[in-house]
Amino acid sequence: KPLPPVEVKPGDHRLQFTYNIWFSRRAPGKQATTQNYDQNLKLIGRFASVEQFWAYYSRLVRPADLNSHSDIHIFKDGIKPMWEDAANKNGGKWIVRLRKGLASRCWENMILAMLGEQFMVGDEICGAVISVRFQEDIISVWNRTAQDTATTTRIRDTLKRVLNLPPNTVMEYKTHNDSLKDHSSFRNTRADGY
Amino acid sequence: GTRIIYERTFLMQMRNSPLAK
Repeated sequence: KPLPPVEVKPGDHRLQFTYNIWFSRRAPGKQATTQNYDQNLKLIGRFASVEQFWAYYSRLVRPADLNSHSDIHIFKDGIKPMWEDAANKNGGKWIVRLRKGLASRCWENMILAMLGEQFMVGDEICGAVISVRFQEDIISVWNRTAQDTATTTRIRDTLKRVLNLPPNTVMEYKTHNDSLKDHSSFRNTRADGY
Repeated sequence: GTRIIYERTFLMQMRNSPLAK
């Protein structure tokens, strides 16, 4: 059921959308299932203004300091960070793999671009995830309509610009439908230029 | 309505605002 609206104090800078912060951690080696993924997903905060965002963010652990197999998800209010959610089920995500050491800076740039509406794709963005893994960190940006090539191209180009990535960084797109089929988030992806 | 757009520099300035503490 929908959560109540987040109140914004007079004078606060309201964001275009309200967002929820989620955290999840998976025991390494354990088979991921929809059920245990759902159980591991914890809602840790909600914000609707720039001031509320910074109040949460300044208390959040930076990706570089998180244990492996942890994920932070920042999603628009009403959208659960699951493939099966109504807003996600026809969507997909851009995947950017980062070598260790880049995640905290890139993640911050990613969030600021999302909250600041720099993607200019209307309501297409659902949320973003930073996934801390053993040998790499992965940023993903989820959008509603995987088939909308104009939108996914625009998201990719904005991502490249705001993350300030090295020019040879490979970006991959994966539909949530494909993730559901092969039960994996980052395997069997479609490299940029498909 | 109008889309609320914030540039990165503005958001970064707001980080140090006492209101965000």
